[in-house]
Amino acid sequence: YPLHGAVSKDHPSMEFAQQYLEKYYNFEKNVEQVFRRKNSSPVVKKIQEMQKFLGLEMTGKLDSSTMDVMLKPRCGVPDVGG
Amino acid sequence: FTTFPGSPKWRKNHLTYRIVDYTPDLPKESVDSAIEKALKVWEEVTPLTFSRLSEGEADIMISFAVGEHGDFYPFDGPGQSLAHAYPPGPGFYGDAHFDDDEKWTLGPSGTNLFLVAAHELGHSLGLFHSSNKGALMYPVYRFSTNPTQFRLSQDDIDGIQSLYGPRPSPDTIVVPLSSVAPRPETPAKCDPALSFDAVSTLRGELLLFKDRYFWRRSRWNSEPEVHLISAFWPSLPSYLDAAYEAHSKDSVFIFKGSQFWAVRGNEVQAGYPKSIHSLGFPPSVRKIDAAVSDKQKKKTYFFVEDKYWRFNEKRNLMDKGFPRLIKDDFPGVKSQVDAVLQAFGFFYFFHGSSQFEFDPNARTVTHTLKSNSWLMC
Repeated sequence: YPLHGAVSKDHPSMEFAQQYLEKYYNFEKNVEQVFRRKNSSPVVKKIQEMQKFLGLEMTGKLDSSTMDVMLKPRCGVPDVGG
Repeated sequence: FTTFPGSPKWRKNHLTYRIVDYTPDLPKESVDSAIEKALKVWEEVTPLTFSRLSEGEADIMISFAVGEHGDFYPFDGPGQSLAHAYPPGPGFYGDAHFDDDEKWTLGPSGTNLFLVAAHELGHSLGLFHSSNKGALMYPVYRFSTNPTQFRLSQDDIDGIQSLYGPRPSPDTIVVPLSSVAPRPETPAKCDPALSFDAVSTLRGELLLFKDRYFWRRSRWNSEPEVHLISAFWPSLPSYLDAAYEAHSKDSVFIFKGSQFWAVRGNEVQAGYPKSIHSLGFPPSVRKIDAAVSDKQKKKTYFFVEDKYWRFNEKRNLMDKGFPRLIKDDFPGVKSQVDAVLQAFGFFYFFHGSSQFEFDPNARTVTHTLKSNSWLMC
């Protein structure tokens, strides 16, 4: 599944999104390796998991509505386990 | 809604909380009041009750901090993470931490302390996040309603009641609608179903406590006034258990849970709250239902379920030979007394919306009245 620029490593918000997913969705720390592999989609899945939880369209992309919600102040307790 | 993995919950219904430190953004009283209101949100839909400690270890320790604050979950400066809290349990579990890099406010600007506290205390009671956008436990902050009109969503109520069940008192019906039934701001004094939490005299006046309010009846103004308890005594809790005036000490003693406070006029005396067990109650007694002090005899009667104790105000000791059964010495008076008052040589026992006038000489109930008869209803 090619990362159609959805979350390509150089996406301007990728670093912020990575921190967000790690902090609130129990995303692994080694996201760098994940991006090197051609067919990896865990980060897309994680974004979809977050979008589902927050009631957003599950595009798997860091679209503006997703970024809007991620940039809003929130509770520091994670949304997923951990 | 979701609960934490394993659904941890408190194994008792009466919890203590302590505000360990304060934010410079708000006056202390405003923080106290916001936290008390946030706890009441959950108190109104569960059997849980809360009392505040001013020192020592409480179940829920509330504090403000910035950055790294000793729990490996550092705050992140202004914005994003506003606060966090831990599920029920010993030590730091149950505690709630607020990021003091936020601008804490009481209104829509900045970050509203009441709304965030109500959410975090949901965690302290065992609720995890909800994916329901209208729920208090939704993780993303939004100032959707003015705190004075705040209502829990049904999702929040279902979640907290899945852990603790509904509020037990028979006169409260859990509303199965999309939000908790709006509570009247002040209880209606002539509601025929009105009951009281506690009743006491105070320097010739009469105080009748209910929820967060009390009516005050004085000799020169037969029309009773209604006030917030916190308006006179900010540090006192509401939803009291009992109150009585020790005339020889010119003090009113206020009871809630396993604690009590001494009040002289408008002043809460230093060194309180104290534990009720310092009066001589056995550890099995977790709260008292009602109390009244006999002015002449200088003896105070404490009523707990179907028994009562007698306390010697001169010697500050519980009399020997107690507890005794209420029915043995106050024939016609039922257990679970809400409040007791001594007036005109009689004892008035309050049970729900009724009160029983008891003649201690004839040792019999002489009249049955409506509880709110003292409010000119």
